Amino acid sequence: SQEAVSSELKKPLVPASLNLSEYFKQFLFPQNECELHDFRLSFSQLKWDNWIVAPQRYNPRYCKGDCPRAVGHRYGSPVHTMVQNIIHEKLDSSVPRPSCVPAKYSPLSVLTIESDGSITYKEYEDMIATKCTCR
Amino acid sequence: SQASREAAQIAASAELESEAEPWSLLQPLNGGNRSGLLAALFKVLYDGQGGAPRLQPDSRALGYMKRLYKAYATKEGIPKSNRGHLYNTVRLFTPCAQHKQAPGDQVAGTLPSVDLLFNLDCVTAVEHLLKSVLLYTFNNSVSFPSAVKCVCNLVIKEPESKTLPGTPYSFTFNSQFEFRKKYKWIEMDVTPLLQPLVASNKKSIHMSVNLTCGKDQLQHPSAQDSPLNTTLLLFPSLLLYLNDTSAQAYHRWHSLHYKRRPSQGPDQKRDLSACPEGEGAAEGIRSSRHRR
Repeated sequence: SQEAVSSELKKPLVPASLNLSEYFKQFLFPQNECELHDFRLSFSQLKWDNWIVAPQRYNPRYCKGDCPRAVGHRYGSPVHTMVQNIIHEKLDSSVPRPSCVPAKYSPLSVLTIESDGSITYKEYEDMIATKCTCR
Repeated sequence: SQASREAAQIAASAELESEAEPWSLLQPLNGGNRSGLLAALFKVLYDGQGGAPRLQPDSRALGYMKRLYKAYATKEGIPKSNRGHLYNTVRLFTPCAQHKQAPGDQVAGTLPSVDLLFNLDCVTAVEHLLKSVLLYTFNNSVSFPSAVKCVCNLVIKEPESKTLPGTPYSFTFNSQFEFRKKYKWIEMDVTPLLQPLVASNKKSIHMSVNLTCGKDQLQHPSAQDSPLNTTLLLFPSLLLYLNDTSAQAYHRWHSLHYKRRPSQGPDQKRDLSACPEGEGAAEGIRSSRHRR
């Protein structure tokens, strides 16, 4: 009826306290978006400094945060990621949303003392996360 | 029958697995580096313990390896990309048994000949030898103003090494050492001798080393009255430069040539190679698409 429509129209579209850009942001990007985080550890925390001589500090980094619903090219995600999102939202919520995980790594050089007293310099693959993706 | 034999095999392998420690099942199947970082990481995940107790290495050897580390990696541990060689592993062994065989001859500049035994248990089957060096250290840094010429005679003492095809039983080589600035160590390349032994996965190498250096070229006054052997420590360390071919090791040439796309993991690549016609079919579609 006309009264209902007119009363609806009178309602403020956006709460006055919230400005427009903030309002739209909650739809476009999740608040804590999937991204790379630092975690600097020293091998003495693991009590390994008696046999790992170098490096002194090691930052393996990690991925944390929510994946936006329409990921597209933003994270280098395959189309499957959006399909999984749709399944979660429309068909079966027991299927998990896509996760924020590392997509690329860089190597790490380690100098260690072996149990027989020999000394080893070795370069290990995939020891530091350098890029995140949603999958 | 076939079925009962398969059932017996499955039962046997299940029994084997139940006996093995759970964390050891996580070990890399390709016989990868069992004593290194990975084994320790698995152990921490399994029982929270760190590395096993270790023998402490020689301080000079540790100093040499720290200097090598600084040359090869940044402070954060990232391998420097400006290196042209392919080894991703360097192992330094100090002799686990050593003794002097015969006294040297100071007048002729001959150092006492020594008997050395190196234990290479840590070298795994997936590590291929690229270069091997005997590393002599000085007990203090000395400087020789001119070139010193040394002749080194190496003899492998393993009786069975005669049976190894192509193993040079004894090995004499002349090395010209250019001492121009302060030195703490000298390196002698012994790759031809060690290559067949490491390739045949020998775990201990027994050799005798005889070093003679030309005394008359030592211009340095202090070197005249105290010949090389009082400054040069007699028992060298053995350095092996290896290429670890396991999946966990960093392969520089691989990362340069094959940029792995994030959407394509190694297993997908393997799936394609598992059914080559699949690859051919994919190729065919791509080229026809290009044509279209």
